[in-house]
Amino acid sequence: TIGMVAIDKAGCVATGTSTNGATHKIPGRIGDSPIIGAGAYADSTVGGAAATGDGDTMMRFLPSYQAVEYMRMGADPTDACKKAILRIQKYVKNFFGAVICANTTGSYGAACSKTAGFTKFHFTVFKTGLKDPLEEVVDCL
Amino acid sequence: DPTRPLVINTWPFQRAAEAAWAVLEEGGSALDAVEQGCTQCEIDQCDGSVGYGGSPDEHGETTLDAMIMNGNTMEVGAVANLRRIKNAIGVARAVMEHTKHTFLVGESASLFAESMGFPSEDLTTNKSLTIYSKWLEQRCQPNFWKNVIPDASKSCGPYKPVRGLQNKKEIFLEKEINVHNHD
Repeated sequence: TIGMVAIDKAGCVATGTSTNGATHKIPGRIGDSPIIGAGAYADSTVGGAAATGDGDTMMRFLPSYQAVEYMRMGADPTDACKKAILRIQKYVKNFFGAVICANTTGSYGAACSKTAGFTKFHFTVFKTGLKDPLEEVVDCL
Repeated sequence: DPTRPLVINTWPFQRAAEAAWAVLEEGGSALDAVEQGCTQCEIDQCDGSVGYGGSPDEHGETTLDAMIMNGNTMEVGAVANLRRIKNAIGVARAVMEHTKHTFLVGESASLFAESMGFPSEDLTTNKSLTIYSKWLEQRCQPNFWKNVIPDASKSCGPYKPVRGLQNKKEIFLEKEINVHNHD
């Protein structure tokens, strides 16, 4: 699954997701990716967020919407992502998932939930001053 | 503003970021950037978890889900369980641009996509067929059923519900969702 947040020169924020979902899913099943506020959310007055992971769990907590709301309340993107992850962990300790966040001032961050075989989350950034995209990594909570 | 533009995406899908950045650098909109970035991943079949030929369902079919959101207008276009159409994010954009709705699903979403000019193609590949065949050989393991008979941890379906379940607190079951198999 890809989840993306883009902010253009005018400061407009857009988000998007695309996925083929879980392997061997029951036909008809969809995950969090196309659900607004779960897979991604955008508000140009604040920023944007996108999520990835176990969609059956994550879609119940709307982590992208939650992260944007945390940023609206003043959290920086990294903290907003962490809070969105911790909120899910209160109910599902070892869920598999990650959230990326960016705000309209150009700050960005990510957070993930640690599970077996998933202790770090890699994400990609392209920003002014770079010639190539930058791969960044965060340790999972 | 020196902090803009900006692209950030999940996982190390660098070509997607490059495609989105190329749009922004030329003065394009964030919406176009997201569409192009995700489209690139669909073409590249990023990680096997995006685009055609990945994550076959219990019938061996690949279906796609996508969503796009405009943070200026709060417009959204989304599609899910999209069949036979490779450019899922493009169809999501079309839902946003050409309907007053937000979310189309299943066969009807595919018919909408065809009416909007998206080509209808088989999303199956040799790789997805192999994944599906191996799963059948392994007695349909893993799967996402619970409280059914026959025991889904040992047998393929068809399944029927187990009767007489008592109300219990929901237990989040271990699932075969991981870095190679995710939303």
